[in-house]
Order: sequence, then C-alpha cells, then structure tokens
Amino acid sequence: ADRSIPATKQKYIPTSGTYPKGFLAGSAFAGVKATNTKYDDLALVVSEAPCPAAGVFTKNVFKAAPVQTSSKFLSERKGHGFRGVVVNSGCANAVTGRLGLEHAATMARTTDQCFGSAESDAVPSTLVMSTGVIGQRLPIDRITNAIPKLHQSLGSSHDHWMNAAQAICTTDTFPKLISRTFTLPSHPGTTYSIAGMTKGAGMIHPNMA
Amino acid sequence: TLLGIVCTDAKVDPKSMRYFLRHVTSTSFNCISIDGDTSTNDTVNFFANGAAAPANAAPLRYHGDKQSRSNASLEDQDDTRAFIKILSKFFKDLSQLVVRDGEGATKFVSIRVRSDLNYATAKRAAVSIARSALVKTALYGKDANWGRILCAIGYAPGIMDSQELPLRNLVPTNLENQRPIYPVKPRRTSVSFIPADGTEELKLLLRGEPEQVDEVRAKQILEAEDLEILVRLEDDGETAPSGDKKVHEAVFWTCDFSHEYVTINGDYRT
Repeated sequence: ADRSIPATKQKYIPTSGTYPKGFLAGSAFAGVKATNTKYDDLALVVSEAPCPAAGVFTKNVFKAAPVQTSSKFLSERKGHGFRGVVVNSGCANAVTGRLGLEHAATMARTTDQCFGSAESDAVPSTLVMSTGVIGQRLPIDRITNAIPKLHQSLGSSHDHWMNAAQAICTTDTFPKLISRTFTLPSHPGTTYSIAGMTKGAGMIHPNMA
Repeated sequence: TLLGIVCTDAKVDPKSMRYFLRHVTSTSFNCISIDGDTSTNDTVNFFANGAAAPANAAPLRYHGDKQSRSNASLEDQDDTRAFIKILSKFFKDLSQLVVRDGEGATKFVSIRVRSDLNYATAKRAAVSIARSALVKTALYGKDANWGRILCAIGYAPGIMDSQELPLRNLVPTNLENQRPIYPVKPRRTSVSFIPADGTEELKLLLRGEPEQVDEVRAKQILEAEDLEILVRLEDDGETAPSGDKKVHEAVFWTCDFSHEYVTINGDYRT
C-alpha cells in the first residue's frame, strides 16, 4: 500500500526532536505480512542500561500472547532491569494458543541475546508487542532472522525514532511521535527528556489496566 | 489496536512506575475512542533510565496516599506534582494523535461532561456519547443533532439501569432523607457546542428544554475539524445557589464516522 502521508496530516510529523539520553530506537524489515514486501515491520526501543519499566494492558478477555507474556515478565521482574521493547506489525499474535505464547517469548529472548543475555536467563528483559490481524500465527522464523538486523539499526537520531514509529503502524496514515524536554523544581538546571510513540487508527477504545 | 512506548531519562522509583503510568493513562489513552472496539492487544509501556539525573537526585516517587505524602519531603512532593503534570500532558497529546488519525475521520471531537455526583457518572456519559454510531455519523454529516447526544447519555450503562435495579443496593442515596440520587436528571441537563476558535458557545439544550438553534451558526461551527461537546448534568441555573457543590469533569476524545471507515474495514482482508 502507498505510505505517503496525506497533506492534512503533515502538520503532525515532527521534523526534529529531543530524545532521552541512553535510549536507542530502530527498525527493520521482516516480512511479517505476505503483502508487505518493502516496509519495515519490526521496531525496537531500548535503554543502553537496564532500567525500571511499567505497562498497562488491555482488559479484553482474549488477551493477545504478547500482552500475557509482557505482563508476566513485568510481574516476575517487579518492574526492574528492563532493556526495552520489541514490536512487530502485520500480525497481532492474538488467539494463537500455546504456540503464540512461545513465539512472543522467543521474540523477547532473541532480542535479549543481541545484548549478550544467555538463553537460559530466567526472565527476559525485553518486553513484546504485536499488532495486526487477530487469529494468525507469527512467521516467527522471519522475525527471529530479522532481529539481529534490527539490533544493528539502533541509533539515537530523530530518523531512528521516526523509523521505529513508522514500523509499528498498521492502518495509520502517519507515524505518531512526540518528544520534549522538562525540568523539575529540585534541580532546575537539569534538563530531562521524554519521548513517546504510539499507533492506532482503528479498533481503538482502550481500556487498559 | 493501540500501542504506546514512552521513555524518559528522569530517575523514577521502580515501585512507583506503575502508579505514574496508571494515573496518567486513566485520563489519556483510556479516554479515547475511534470505533468503540477494545482490542486484544492494547499496550502502553513506560521506561525511565535516570540517565539525565544528577548523581544526588532522589528518584521520583508516587505519593498516592496521605501516609506516603506525609513521609515525603516538600521538595519530593513538588517534584512528583510537576512530573505528573508533565507526564499527563504528554500522554494526552500522544493519545490525541491517535484520534486525529481515526480511520476515515474528518473531525476531532472533545466531549466534556460535568456531574456533581461523581467522576464515574461523567465518564459513563462521555463514553456513551463517544461510542454512539448515530452521534458520530451526525457529526460527519455536520448535523447539530443534540437529540442523539442526549439519547446516548440516557442509555449509558450505569445511568439507564440505575432506574430499575434495587435502589438501596446500587444507587447512592441522600443520607439525610434516604431518597435515591439518580445520576442524570433531564431537567438538570444542558448541552452546548463549543467552537474551536474560542467564539461563543452554541446552546442546544438548556436544563432539559430545547433551545431555538441558529442553523447558520451551527453549520459554521460544524464546518471546523475540531469541536467540543459540553454536557452539564448538574445545571441548576444561574439563579440557584451553588453552595459548595463540587463538580466532577470527564473529558473524552473521539472522531466522526464516515463512509470511508466502512470502506476501509469492509475492504480489510484477513
């Protein structure tokens, strides 16, 4: 499909940004969906040093495999020592049974290995997200083969963040990315940064906890 | 499906991360709707690595109760308040981008509901309006159809059923005289359109009575991409004493329903 951004949406695309220190972002092509032969469909956002993390997740009874897996990791690690999150678009890995759960864990472990973690480490330090069609299994080999490339693509520039924001899109007409700086009263001379990306244009009525 | 990833180089206490995230999600990502469908995959992850914090900086802690607030230094409390304010605005701005990209959408609609009973009532009304296919198609058609807005409030879960179920169990009572308090009363309900350009609001319904609507003005307001629908469930009129009435406000963001939405989703192939 044509990915050109409609003229009316151009105003929402940042041309630059100020990104938080010590975080990297990147994207790569895996070919998750058969009809996508060229656009990046894997994204990775990581902290160079493991850090605290939290998540809110859908309350839909049919929680997708990455939702179940990530919330389990967060619970087992009590929110400590996370590297980041790996995301695929093109397939939701939802209602995919036991194999779906294995695939979500495989995505996490394969990403961890890029940072030197052993496969035997008890709880992965990478969270997982997926988005796309419900009820289809992931082409996991394509994803695991592309993850090392994804790791190589990491960087801290505006383009790296934009590419990651684009790679998580499905029916979105534009990538959604915001970054800004702020200070806190106790240390007014210290500038902090915050950056965020999001996706979604249909099947949107989040009820997360 | 909604996905969100937010990262900061501020230093946050690991135990507080989930509380900060839950707090800001409740008034941002959990207050948007494009088509009323809650996905199997919705997720927002939040990371804080402290990379920009000075070595002697205390981690930001969430003070959710009186005890933890009283234990925290004034400096810590100021930092937490400032951080929540920044994080809330950030999450709201990010979540609104999703609404702006609603499939086939031509409008960005803010629904603001005020109730003097509780926040839950205001939110239930707002959610029902945002989910109504008839409200959203009227907005697409640029029709000032406030009747559909009222209708949606009236059938909202938690509002409609409060009339039928055993009152003593489910509906709050006025403790003084044990009379049930219904969440919504038609004669206290007012609806207005608030134009995005800051000009005067267009009153559509005033305390249960329909207003004579200026069609030309209504058309003008509905031509704009952005629109606010203001619903007051606590309108006792300017002449009524306000006393210490506390007003709870829920804000929800949605978009309209167009032919394009049907085309996109009808053509979608699994």
